[in-house]
Amino acid sequence: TVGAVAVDRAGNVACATSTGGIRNKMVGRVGDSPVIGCGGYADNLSGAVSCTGHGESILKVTLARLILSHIEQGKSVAEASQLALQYMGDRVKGAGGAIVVSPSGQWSATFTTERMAWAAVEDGVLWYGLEPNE
Amino acid sequence: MSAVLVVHGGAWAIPNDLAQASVEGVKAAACGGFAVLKAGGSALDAVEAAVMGLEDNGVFNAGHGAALNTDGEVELDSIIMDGRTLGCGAVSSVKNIAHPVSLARAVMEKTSHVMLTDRGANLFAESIGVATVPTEALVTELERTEWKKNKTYMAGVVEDFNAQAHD
Repeated sequence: TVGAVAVDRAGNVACATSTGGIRNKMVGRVGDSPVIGCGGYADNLSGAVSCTGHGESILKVTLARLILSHIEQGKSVAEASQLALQYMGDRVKGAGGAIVVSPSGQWSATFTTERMAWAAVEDGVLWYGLEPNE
Repeated sequence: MSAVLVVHGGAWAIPNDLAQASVEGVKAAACGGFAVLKAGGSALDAVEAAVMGLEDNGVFNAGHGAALNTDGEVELDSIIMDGRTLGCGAVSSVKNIAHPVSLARAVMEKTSHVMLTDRGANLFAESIGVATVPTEALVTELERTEWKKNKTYMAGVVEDFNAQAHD
């Protein structure tokens, strides 16, 4: 799965996610990626999220919306992502990752799997990582 | 207000031989998407451009690097959402489409629906003149090799996701 989130100079946010699914999956099996509120969600009032990971687990906790609800309650984008991924791990033993951007330009790349390739550009500076806590 | 763009290339046990290419791929996609923002483009345009860049890169499990299902087919899923209007478009189990994210955007902008699936998504693509590509164009040699190995030695869908499988 791949994804992107952005906030533009006007303060509008957007998200996008795309995937080929998992190898050898049942015909017709759909994971979280195309499901609104799970594989992605965007709202100028709270932020934009794109998720990746174990599809069925992300669906069960509606991970993208869960992250934004934590942000709406005042958490930072990093805290909100960590809380939501922790909840998914505890409740349905699923692992995954999420990238988040807020309308004010806060951003995070958080994951509970072994690795997640990510990159961010802010004010022309490029950030990127692969390992946990990088 | 500073513009920001973040991309990901999937969260899983990325093997060492894909690590470098994965990092290079997400860096390139982030720069490509940010160029749209820098030129004054919208966040929606930027995320579409960034994800298209990743769909074109066979390193990632989307578009031209898609995984094969148990029948050896490619079934692609995608979503795009506009935070300004809550407009949203998605496709699922669509076949032979090089840029599912652009088809998802067309669903958002040309229909009153949020998601179209399978044959319906392909009929919609055809109705708006989106070209199809052969399945072979969407599958790398590595994926075909791994799929055959998977088929031969592991019955059913690999579920030990946290260590072996990817999404």
